[in-house]
Amino acid sequence: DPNMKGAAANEGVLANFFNSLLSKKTGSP
Amino acid sequence: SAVIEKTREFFQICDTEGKGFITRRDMQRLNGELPLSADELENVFDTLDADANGYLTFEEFSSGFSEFMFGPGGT
Repeated sequence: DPNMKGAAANEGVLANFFNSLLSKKTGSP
Repeated sequence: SAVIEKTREFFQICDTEGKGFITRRDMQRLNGELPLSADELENVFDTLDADANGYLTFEEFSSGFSEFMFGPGGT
């Protein structure tokens, strides 16, 4: 189902986004 | 409260001008700062902007973040 695939892709991108914010914050002194 | 604090910090990273909302341009500006492509950042904005009005409010941002942290309908 393309919708399911799209939703899963969105979730992946959101996870990437928030994970990179988390590592950006913890990375700073 | 730690999650709310973290959410506020992330929101401020995106809303550098302190407008109280995030625009598509704000997301594009993160292209150099975060390891995501312009398309992925556009996708993040569209996914979080629940009412699709072009302005990502703190409420929309935090509901997306809590869903990321706790899963759908996470408390």
